[in-house]
Amino acid sequence: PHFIIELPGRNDSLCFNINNAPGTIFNLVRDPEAGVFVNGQIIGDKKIPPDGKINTYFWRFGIVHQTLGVSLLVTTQYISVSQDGKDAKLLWTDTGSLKGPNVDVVVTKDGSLTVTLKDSVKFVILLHKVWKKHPYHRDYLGFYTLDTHLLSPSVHGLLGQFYHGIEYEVTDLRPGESPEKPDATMFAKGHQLNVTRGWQRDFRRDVKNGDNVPCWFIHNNGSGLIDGAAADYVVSSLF
Amino acid sequence: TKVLQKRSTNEAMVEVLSVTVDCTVTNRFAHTVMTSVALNKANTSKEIFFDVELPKSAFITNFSMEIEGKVYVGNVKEKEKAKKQYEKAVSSGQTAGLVKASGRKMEKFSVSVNIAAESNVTFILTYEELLQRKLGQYEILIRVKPKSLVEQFQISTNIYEPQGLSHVDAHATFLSNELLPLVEKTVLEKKAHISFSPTVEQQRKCPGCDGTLIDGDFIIKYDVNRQESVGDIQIVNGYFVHFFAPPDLPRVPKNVVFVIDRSGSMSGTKMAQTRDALVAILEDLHEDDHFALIQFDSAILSWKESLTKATKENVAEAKNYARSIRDNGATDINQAVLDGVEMLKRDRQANRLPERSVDMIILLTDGMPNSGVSDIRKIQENVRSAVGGNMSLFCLGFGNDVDYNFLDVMSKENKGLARRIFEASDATLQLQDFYEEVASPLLLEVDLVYPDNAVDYVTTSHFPQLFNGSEIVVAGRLTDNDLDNFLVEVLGQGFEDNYKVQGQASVFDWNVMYPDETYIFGDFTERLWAYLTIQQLLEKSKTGTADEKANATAKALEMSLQYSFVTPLTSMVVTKPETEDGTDSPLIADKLTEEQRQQAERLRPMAYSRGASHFIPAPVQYAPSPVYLVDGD
Repeated sequence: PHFIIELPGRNDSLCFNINNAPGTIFNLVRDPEAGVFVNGQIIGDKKIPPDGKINTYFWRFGIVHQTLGVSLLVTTQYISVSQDGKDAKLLWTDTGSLKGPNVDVVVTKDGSLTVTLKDSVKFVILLHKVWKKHPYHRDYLGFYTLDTHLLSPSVHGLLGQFYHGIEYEVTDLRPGESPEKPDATMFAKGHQLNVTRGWQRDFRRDVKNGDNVPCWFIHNNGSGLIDGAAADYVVSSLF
Repeated sequence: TKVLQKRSTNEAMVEVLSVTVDCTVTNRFAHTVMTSVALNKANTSKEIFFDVELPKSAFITNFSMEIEGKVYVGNVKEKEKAKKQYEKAVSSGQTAGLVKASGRKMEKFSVSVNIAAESNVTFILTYEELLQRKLGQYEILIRVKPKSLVEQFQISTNIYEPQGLSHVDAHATFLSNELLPLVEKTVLEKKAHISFSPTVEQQRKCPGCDGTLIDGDFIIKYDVNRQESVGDIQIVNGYFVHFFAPPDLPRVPKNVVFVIDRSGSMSGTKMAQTRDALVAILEDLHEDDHFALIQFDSAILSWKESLTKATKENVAEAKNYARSIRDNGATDINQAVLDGVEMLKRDRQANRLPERSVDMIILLTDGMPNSGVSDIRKIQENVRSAVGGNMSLFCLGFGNDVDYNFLDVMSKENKGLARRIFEASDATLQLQDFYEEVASPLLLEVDLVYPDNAVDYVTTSHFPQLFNGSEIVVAGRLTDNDLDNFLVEVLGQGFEDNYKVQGQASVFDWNVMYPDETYIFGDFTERLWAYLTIQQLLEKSKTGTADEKANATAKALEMSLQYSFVTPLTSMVVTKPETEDGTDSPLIADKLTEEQRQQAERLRPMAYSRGASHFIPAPVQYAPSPVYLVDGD
């Protein structure tokens, strides 16, 4: 899966890929102070494609708000919401909504899920439907955090560590391997990184084709941009 | 973080009591009044800011501040004279210029004044604009960014269109499911009322927090019923305005040569977006159309020697060719455009093009010519001489490095127009939209004729084309105020026959149509005429001989002062109350030209320290707040 960190204040975006063995669960957001945790599990293609490149995508997310007593399990099939011991299940095949004292959930049929957790965070999960008989690919999910301003300063995780901004500088723009994608040097978090200008897709407006977001691409699983290594974010379970 | 803390402390001491936007549209002429009242709750004096954004096609007509019962009113002055007044302020380091470019469609007007403890201030800004019909509708764009919760917030729009409204839509970029039902829309046959007035609780981003949901664009789109024959003419208070856009006219086939810059500076996103747009545009060509593709850097390369009929097979072939265009080399605009002109002329002479069809060149370029003829005056002269008034030239200037003025003048000298294409992820759509606007000519060489003895000071009444979805507007003054009607004639060249219609214009009785609201309209038609005349004079001041330019400029200035319009030739000066050191400091509202907007964008800080700017297009913008996402490829 690809990560995009949009920085409208700088009129720019950063992006990187994180890949690992299918089945791996990554921590995306971790805010013990606010009690918010988001973990996601990746899945691989049905079989190894002819080019030998194994694609991985997120297919399940576990979301917990400890303080509010809310948890959600979002898979490519259904959405399960649990609050104070009461469970509710929604299917992607129907448009529906749930309005609780602490959580609002809105599902549009085979499209998107919007979750608003009271006084903390708002996010959207997109369902990418793939033709059932596709020889390699299968359905997968995208996770978009829209409003994070109420999370604590200590929020972390693969996405969470960027919620309060990031300082970086880009210099030494030079031709890259592809004429359309120049390379440059980025200084971020005390590291000097070789980055490439590229594009990644934001699917919120057009779930089929996406919109190209120009961004600085950080190689090697975001090494140097993310704190530590991707392996540091592997957790044992969704909850 | 420190800055944010300071701002929030200041904001807590300043309460915005009300923000109201009142927009009245009559015959496409929009008069908007933005009013904001703020209270300084602190026990010391505070600086209070008034930041608003207005459409760049609008002219500011008034600005006032009321402080402690005293009203400070703006006066429109000649720019040079106003400059002298604020030179002192500039030399002492104070900011005098208040209007800045803000994105593609808007300009930002900012004022700040020092307000005594426990006092309030009322800011009132008025601006006017003639709404343009594009792709079959008019658009009213109101940008609201109150930054904090407002006790009384209201947007109220009244539209009066005597022709009758065919549809009215209202939406806003910040509307959630909760706010949506608060948009009230009442549409009658000839008038519409749209209002939006959320309470403080409804504005709140989340329960208990101070953030506001109201941040973005409130957009109203509408169209009027189209009139057969001569169109719609209104005579009000000694002025007339004529709207011409008849329904159901067949389109005239076109012969279009796409001249595409593929020089090195187009590399990367711009080239990719150009290819994508070309493929989509080619797909939209009508089978009756003829087209050609010319790509250029320092060399000129034609897809085919002559124009090709837009059959499915030819379009498919052309799309493959368009996909193969790659960036390379320098920029020879002169030869590329001349080759396009030559190709159209050759095919005309050889009778390869339909007799009744329109010839046009669409030039897409991102930079200054630096190969072949590079003197822009010489290029303009060469192109004007080659075209000889026989075809239209449309120019698309891609990005911030292009000399827009050069393209603007060259287009206007050749019956066309120029448009800026902003470097962003939607550039492909911008290119397509522009093409769509000019893709369907309905009439050529349109003349609107009025009796000489009945009218004078008539705005431009000859138009090279009428495009589907657009509208021709002409206004003028009646020489005889007692005139009750006059004869109007419209002539043009249509698809099969010459177009010729006549009609009678009658004085419109607003008292009958809008009996309860006649007081609103006042001098709307006269101001519409003045606005249109000034716009056209400003255009004329860019082309023609030195004398013609000077005359147009002088007349535009005179009218801007007479009608109190802040145009690129005038400034509005408001004298702020005395500052603590005992000096008055004038505030200045200016009007930017397209070149100044472009310059401002070039100077905008970028997210890198050095390197070629054309590598860094702006990211997709959905919301002002950042988005963090993870998704699959």
